[in-house]
Amino acid sequence: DGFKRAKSAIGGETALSEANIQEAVREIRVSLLEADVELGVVKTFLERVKSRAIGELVQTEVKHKGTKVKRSPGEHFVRICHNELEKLMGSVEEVPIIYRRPFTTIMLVGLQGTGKTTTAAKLAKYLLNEKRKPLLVAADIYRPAAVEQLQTLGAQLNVPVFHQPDLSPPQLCADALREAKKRKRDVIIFDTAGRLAIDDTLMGELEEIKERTNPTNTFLVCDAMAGQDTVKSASEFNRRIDISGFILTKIDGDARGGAALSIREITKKPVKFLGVGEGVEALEPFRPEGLASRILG
Amino acid sequence: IFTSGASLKDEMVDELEEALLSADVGVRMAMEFCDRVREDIKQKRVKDSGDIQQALRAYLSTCFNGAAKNGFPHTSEKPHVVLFVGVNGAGKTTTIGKIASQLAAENKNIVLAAGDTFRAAAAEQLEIWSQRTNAKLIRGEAGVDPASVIFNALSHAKESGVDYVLADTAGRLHTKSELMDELQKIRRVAGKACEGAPHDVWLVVDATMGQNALQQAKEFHDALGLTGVVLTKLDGTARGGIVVSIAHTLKLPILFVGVGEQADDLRPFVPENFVESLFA
Ligand SMILES: Nc1nc2c(ncn2[C@@H]2O[C@H](COP(=O)(O)OP(=O)(O)OP(=O)(O)O)[C@@H](O)[C@H]2O)c(=O)[nH]1
Ligand SMILES: Nc1nc2c(ncn2[C@@H]2O[C@H](COP(=O)(O)OP(=O)(O)OP(=O)(O)O)[C@@H](O)[C@H]2O)c(=O)[nH]1
Ligand SMILES: [Mg+2]
Ligand SMILES: [Mg+2]
Repeated sequence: DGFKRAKSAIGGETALSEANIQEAVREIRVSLLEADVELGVVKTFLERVKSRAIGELVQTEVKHKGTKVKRSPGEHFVRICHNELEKLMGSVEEVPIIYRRPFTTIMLVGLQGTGKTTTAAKLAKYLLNEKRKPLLVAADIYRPAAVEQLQTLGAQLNVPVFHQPDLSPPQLCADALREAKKRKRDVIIFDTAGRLAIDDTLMGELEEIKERTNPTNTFLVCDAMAGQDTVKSASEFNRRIDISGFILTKIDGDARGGAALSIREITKKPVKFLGVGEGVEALEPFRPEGLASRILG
Repeated sequence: IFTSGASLKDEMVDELEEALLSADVGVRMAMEFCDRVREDIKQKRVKDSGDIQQALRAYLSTCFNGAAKNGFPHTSEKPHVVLFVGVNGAGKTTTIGKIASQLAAENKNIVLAAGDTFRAAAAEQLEIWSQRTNAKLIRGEAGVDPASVIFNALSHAKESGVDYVLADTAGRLHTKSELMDELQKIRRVAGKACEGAPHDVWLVVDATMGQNALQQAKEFHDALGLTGVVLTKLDGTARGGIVVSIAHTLKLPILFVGVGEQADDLRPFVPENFVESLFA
């Protein structure tokens, strides 16, 4: 084995080893933590990539834009990490919204202030572009002027907003299905109140909405600037209401967005959309390449 | 057998380092403090494992020494103007509501300035808080220049002997230079309307924020000169460790913590309790 390694070194090749990638592993660990990737996820991700990479034969020199450049084992390891990260973040053909007849339902959930109400309007705009007929449902009865916020956004888009005073959120969502049928809308978007994952009563409310309306899509709306705790709340939301995917908002800032990797790794659910600004057109179906480089930094 | 004592202490430091990292304390800062403790152990400055957590606690507590200010500013200026700034969804508008509620309980005369003229139903949201707290609301039409609302609010407050003006602004990412320019204009206009205003500029930070919060704080501080920080959503599981770096690097006082969505869910920030919670 030592001979094989020496021989391949003479031939411009070397094998990746624990020793020659140690420095790179350390640097990537710090980089991922600074990118807000969850501590446990950093460990398991690096262990997995190391076990895949160690023993692999790599070129000590590579052709880069026509000239020969040296590439160290550490640099090779960084490339392997990048590829693994991209693979992890999911494939592009992931269809962002699952449609169903006679109507599709989308339930938006998440912690306080992550961008659910704004995202509901953005999804309505996206659906209009897809030649669908969305109906927005203002099911946040707690936050001051939450209903007005969604109604204002709906009016700007010429999309109807369903709300009735004195109804509980589960009742509102159930009644919305009838409303959609009446108004011949084919996609219904439920905007729910922000809540803590540890709030048993409010998490129960989400379970009840889910039970009564059986939504086709349940999206967890997460802030791209979120830190280590995001995995805890995301896995709790997933455990209680089985999310179909998540939407990462405020990616137009300079937060590295490592929360996306953590949530993906722990829940195994895909990123569906990215929120890239405050306007209603600022929503993009998810693409993994950009995010992988940003997280690795 | 001889090394087991040393490795037990090393393990303890490793565990504490992980606790700090999981609490969103700055990565470099957490590693640096833990390296200092590892050195203390080597140099026998730390004798037993009970001292390890104490050593770390001491390092962390020094981060909050740079600014001793605490509690609500009791002031001789009238009106005392506080400008609330921060990124989208951090909890600015709700925090204003909570503070208005506290000041109203002390029989203070308050004006709320609806300086968010951009986001849908922002003024309506603040209006509900003004009704709950008996504060006067000064607002404008949606889309008007926010500086004009601030100007009107301060002019009114000066004429009417108001004690405090709490000025709301739209959430904004620190990476958007035109929005940071807008805040600087609001600041200038406030000073024109009322000499010395804004007397306080408070950054509202969400406890769920990760490492980017330090960059946010730096940019807002460079643009406006912050005088304090409010940490919100501490009633969740996030521990808000990023304020350690913010306090340490920018020497800013952490004034209050938000612990819920209702009017009385605001507490003064207590460094000792906070440092303890990082190890939880
Ligand atoms: N820059 C940026 N801001 C965003 C994005 N998405 C939402 N926002 C802003 O984030 C703030 C909060 O958005 P909301 O839609 O009110 O958030 P929410 O999740 O409905 O809040 P709660 O209902 O209180 O839980 C607002 O200022 C939005 O304009 C985004 O992708 N980029
Ligand atoms: N659990 C909890 N929620 C909070 C706290 N402070 C604010 N919130 C919630 O966070 C969400 C956003 O609060 P806002 O006051 O609208 O935040 P903002 O910074 O004014 O948002 P923009 O103006 O859109 O940038 C609301 O749902 C609030 O009820 C807190 O201390 N704890
Ligand atoms: Mg909302
Ligand atoms: Mg606000």
